[in-house]
Amino acid sequence: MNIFRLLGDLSHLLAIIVLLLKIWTTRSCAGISGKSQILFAIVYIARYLDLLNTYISAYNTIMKFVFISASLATIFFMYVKFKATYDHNHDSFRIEFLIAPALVLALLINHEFSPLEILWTFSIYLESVAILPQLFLVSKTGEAESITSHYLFALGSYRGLYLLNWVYRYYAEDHYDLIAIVAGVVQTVLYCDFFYLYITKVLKGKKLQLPA
Amino acid sequence: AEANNRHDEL
Repeated sequence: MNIFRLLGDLSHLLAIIVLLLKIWTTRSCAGISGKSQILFAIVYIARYLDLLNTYISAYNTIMKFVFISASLATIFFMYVKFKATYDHNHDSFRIEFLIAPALVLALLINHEFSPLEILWTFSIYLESVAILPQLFLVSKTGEAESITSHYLFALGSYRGLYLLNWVYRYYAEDHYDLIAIVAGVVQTVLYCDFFYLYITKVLKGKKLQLPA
Repeated sequence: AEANNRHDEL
């Protein structure tokens, strides 16, 4: 565990908690893409099936458990408890167009052709594009509430911090995982436009509003 | 060790 990895995990955890708290306290999931949340739940479940056969540490187990539970709770809020506030007209991204290619790619390019490794690889590929429905929703409505922006910033920073972690591990431990690195770069690049708007607008107290 | 590294990260 190095500082980048720890900060990445904390940023990831913060993002998930901010989102749940936003939905819970405002009793509304307006502006949040249920499609992205479904993709994240698939990502966590596919990747953390290793909870069943690999023990790493208490930290590892607890974090994986929290990510799966929190993402399922978010889906429950969006599709059941606060269903009336869900903006499904704008949330029209077709997630099968992300799931199918990620699955095909995982079958073709993986570390080992075994069910758990393929699911792990699938989760890495799917995670890299899972935010697209959310970014699509923001671009359709042309704006995002500041709390939604904070959520997106924390979520985007997490993989960026993981990239620094991988650079560090390459030099310090001679370890690198090309699948995770390439997917992590794609994932982080997808947020760049948002990061720019976040830094130039939201941090200066303005609302995140896209140019018309 | 490679696989463990993969399962260690979140």
